[in-house]
Amino acid sequence: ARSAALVPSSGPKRNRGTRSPHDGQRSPKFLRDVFASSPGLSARDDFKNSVVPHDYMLSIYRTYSAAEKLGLNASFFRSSKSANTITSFVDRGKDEFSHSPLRRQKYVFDVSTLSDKEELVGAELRILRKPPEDALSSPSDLYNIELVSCGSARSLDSSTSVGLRNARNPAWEVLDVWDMFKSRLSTDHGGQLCMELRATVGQSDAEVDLRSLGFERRGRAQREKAILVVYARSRKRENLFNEMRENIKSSRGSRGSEQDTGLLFKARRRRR
Amino acid sequence: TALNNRHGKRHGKKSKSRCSRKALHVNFKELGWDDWIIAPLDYEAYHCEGMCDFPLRSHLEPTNHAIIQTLMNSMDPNSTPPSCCVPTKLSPISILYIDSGNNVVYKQYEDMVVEQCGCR
Repeated sequence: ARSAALVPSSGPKRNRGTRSPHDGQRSPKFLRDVFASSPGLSARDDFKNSVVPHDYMLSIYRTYSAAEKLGLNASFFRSSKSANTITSFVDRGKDEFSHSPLRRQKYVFDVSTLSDKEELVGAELRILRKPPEDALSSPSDLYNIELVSCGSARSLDSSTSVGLRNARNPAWEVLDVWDMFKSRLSTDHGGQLCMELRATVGQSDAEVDLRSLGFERRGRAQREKAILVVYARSRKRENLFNEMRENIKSSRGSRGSEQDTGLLFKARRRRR
Repeated sequence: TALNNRHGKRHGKKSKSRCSRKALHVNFKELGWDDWIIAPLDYEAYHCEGMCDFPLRSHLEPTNHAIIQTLMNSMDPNSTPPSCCVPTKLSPISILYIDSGNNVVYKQYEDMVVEQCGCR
């Protein structure tokens, strides 16, 4: 038996959180472990295969289901912010491919599927920093990475800054975007959350090339992409049929061809 | 004395066993839910089955009403059926699934596993 990866309460502060790439991210063997109790994974539906669950979400699932077996409730863990629903949105952005330095990197997430029946309790952006061999190393070795709402001329409200010590090692940077998220909720942005990443070194305000710090998007595997993680607590007992109904609706929408409709009919009959 | 009442009969054979928790393995693949549930693909849910007949055992935690109903049934089976063998304690499970926006979601669902059965 492997101990559940429970985050100790004295763990690193959320917005300073540079994690080693293995914290919460497991090797492929971990994937087999997680699904060991669920045979037939290889026969997964094509629709589902197109979505590769992020290692962080698998780690969340494994930790909290192991805790359940110990009789603990997921919402007891500080890292879950007393949430019982955690939704991940994988970064689908692309950097403009050019040789000019990448001063700002835009992250846009469509969060319109978040249920308004749930109380949101936290949000964070997790970005894996993979420094190139010739990584920059400033004498102070202290870089500041900041997230600002798109269109902000400077790091205005709800910017998050994280010191990057030893910028040479790969690490998951965890940026708390809860304030930005709340301000977006208050002013309707139609389900879009847009943030810009920028980095400065030491006390200067000059923006550094993000590629040299390891934020290049090109060539990343699905599980190395940045994810926005939103924590929510459902006020009433979650009803399984909500999701089932949602999925029937969305599979009806996404499948058009005759063959698929046949599948849909079969799937619907099976579900009934 | 509890009389032999009609309610024990099921599929032609008498189910003598007292109210207790029995196995119920749930396979989401057989339910046709494996195209949106990532994990677990199966789990042990258990179910409650058996007789709530007189005298009721204390571990079945009967309500006062169930005690009265059981007494009434044991005196006159035609007056009322015996009380019911139902879950009295349930626990949650975690599910990792794909939502309608193709996002991976972790959710804890309450009342998914029977921990205890009792007469109500």
